[in-house]
Amino acid sequence: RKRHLAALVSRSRRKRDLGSTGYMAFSKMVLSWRLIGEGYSSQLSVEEQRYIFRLAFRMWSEVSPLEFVEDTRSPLEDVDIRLGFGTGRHLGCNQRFDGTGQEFAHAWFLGDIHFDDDEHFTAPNTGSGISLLKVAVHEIGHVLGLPHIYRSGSIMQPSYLPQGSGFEMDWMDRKAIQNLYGVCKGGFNTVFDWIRKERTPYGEISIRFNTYFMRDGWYWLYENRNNRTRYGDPVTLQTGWRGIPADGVDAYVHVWSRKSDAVYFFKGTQFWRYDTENDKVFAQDPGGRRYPRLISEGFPGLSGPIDTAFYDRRDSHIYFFKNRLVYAFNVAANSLARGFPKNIRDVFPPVVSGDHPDGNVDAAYFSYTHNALFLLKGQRFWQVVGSRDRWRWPILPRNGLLPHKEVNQHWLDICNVHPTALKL
Amino acid sequence: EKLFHSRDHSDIQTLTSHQAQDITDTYTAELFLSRYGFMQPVDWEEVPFEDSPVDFNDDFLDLQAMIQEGTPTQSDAFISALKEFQKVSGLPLTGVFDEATKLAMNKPRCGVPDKDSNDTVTHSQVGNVDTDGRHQSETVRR
Repeated sequence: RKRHLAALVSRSRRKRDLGSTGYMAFSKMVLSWRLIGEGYSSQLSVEEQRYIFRLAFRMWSEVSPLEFVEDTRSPLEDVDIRLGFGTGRHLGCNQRFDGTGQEFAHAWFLGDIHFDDDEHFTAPNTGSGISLLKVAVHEIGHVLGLPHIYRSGSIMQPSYLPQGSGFEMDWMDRKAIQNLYGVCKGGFNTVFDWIRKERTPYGEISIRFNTYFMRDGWYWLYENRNNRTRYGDPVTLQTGWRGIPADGVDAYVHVWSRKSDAVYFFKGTQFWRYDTENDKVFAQDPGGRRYPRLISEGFPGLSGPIDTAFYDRRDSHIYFFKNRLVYAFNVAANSLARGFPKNIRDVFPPVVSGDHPDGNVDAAYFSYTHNALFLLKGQRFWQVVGSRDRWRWPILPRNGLLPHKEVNQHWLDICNVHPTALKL
Repeated sequence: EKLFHSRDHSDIQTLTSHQAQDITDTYTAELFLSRYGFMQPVDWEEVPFEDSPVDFNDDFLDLQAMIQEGTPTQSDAFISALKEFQKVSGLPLTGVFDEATKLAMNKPRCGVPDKDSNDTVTHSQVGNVDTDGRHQSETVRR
């Protein structure tokens, strides 16, 4: 059985291929993996082992464009990454394990990972033993093309260091894998800063915010101070935002003034108001009308679907974007502002001729971190000229759009995972 | 099963025969350095399978035998390899198999060689990444 396994695997082993780029990596972005049946550990349940490997692969997905899917059905030679445990001579491998101590695992570029089952592998956050998660993440790094890295804190250090609580991929490890596979890209349905009111120990109200990016049925919390997403994201919309459409939204608006504090989500021709106290959508509005409601009813003069929207606290208007038009909605008057809709270029003129999204904007995002409004479309964004910008450069047009930049170079590592990895 | 009595298996008794050989002297240290590519880079990708004509363990055993028979190895090569290991391990570059070096060598570690003859991208070449992931021409020295 070992020789048969070795023959199966050796046929599919790919030689290193520098290709034209001069570096070595998988050429596809969705990779399959399997914990082979002959290679289960005797120390953890099979389900525990598979869970840990799912988590390990997901951790690489969270920082790179790669996605991993567990494949338990295809012929073994069709599986991209094969994992197994063994002792001494194992799994048809020519590299013997040495018993307890020293070598705990090894891996080959583009294929196999073997773990020495004479080591005391343990589940995450277990005090003693060797963290299987940490070892798996390290070995997967080799399979993906990373060598050992002699930097304190790197997951690719050759020696094992006991896992502290909250072991995660650090900045340089992210850049190392992105050096091989590129950065994460993609558009978003909406981006917003969620305002929270908290009471300090002294009884005072403090205003805090968190930044959220939403794409289809997933979302990420973006930690601006750390230039990355929250560890473990993305999460399904249903997990964090109860009652809004599971497959995604078009827009988020927070109407925040002295008289009003209301959060709305928009999708298609409908909208919902969100109950921030109870963390779910309201069942009905104050007038007894059930949500979702039609946009055309809640915002006279406007009809869905819309591309995106934002609330401008300067003039207490909601700006809705729909194709090439912008609708300014006067919240107090509950009607469209005079003269609207207008062409987006008239409302947000380009600072540099020709550098403009020209409509069909994905998201309009006011960032409290940057104190600026951004329009996002695809992988690009345009910052809207603010009052400070105009004070410094009076020649800039009001609400002008500064030259575009790339979303993935401003908000980093907002990466998809394979849908099967959303719930481990 | 492996015999245990504690709930968390922390008392698992391991047989001596399954214990990895500790690095205790210059002989075993030289084996270590050779195994992980510090003496010379290892062609790791040619190692893998039982039917492969390349047998990493046979080459390794040849080195063991050579050392055991007293065939003089290149001591300069050993010192140089030792210093390289000390350097990447953040140890003082004594070139001597001292306690700190012995401790570092006996830590649990990955079996992949540190010096692979196929490596073209090393930790010292992490540079700027453009949006297509291409490695830009400027390298960054650590």
